Amino acid sequence: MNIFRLLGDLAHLASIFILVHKMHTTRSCRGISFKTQALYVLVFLTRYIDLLYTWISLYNFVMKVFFISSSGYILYLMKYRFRPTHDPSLDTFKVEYLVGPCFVLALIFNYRFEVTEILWTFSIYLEAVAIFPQLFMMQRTGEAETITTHYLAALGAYRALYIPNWIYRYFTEGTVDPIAVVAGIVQTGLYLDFFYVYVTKVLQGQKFELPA
Amino acid sequence: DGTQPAHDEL
Repeated sequence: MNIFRLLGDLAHLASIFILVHKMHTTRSCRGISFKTQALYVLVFLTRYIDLLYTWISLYNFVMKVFFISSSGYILYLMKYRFRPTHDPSLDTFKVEYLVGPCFVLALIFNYRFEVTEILWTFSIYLEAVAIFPQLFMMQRTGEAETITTHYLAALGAYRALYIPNWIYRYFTEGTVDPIAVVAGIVQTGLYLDFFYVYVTKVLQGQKFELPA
Repeated sequence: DGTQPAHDEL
């Protein structure tokens, strides 16, 4: 564990707390893509299936259980508690365009052709692109609530912070995980556009609005 | 198999 990975994980935790806080205080899931949130459940379930047969550390265990349960809780909030505030007509990205190719890529590019290994690889690829429905939705509406942008900034910071972690691990441990690194760089890259507007607008106290 | 990274990250 190094400082970058710890900060990354804390940013990931923070993003989830911000999202749940937003839904509870506004009693609404407006502006949040159900599809993106459902993809995260799939990501966590396929990656953390190793909970059943591997022990890494208490930290690792607790975090995995938290990510699975909190993502399930968010789906529950969107699907039942605040269902009337979700507008499916804005959440129209076709997730099969993400799930299908990620699965095929996982079958081709993996470390070992085994069920759990392919599921792990699939989860890495899917996580990289799971934000697409959310970004697509914001592109359609052209705006986002400030709290939603804080959620996205924390979520983007999480994978961005994993990059210095991988560099650090390469120099201190000599380990490289090419699948995670390439997918992580792609994932972070998808946020660059958002980060730009977040820093130049939201952090200056303006509303998140995309140019028409 | 030493070539496979340990999946010890989140």
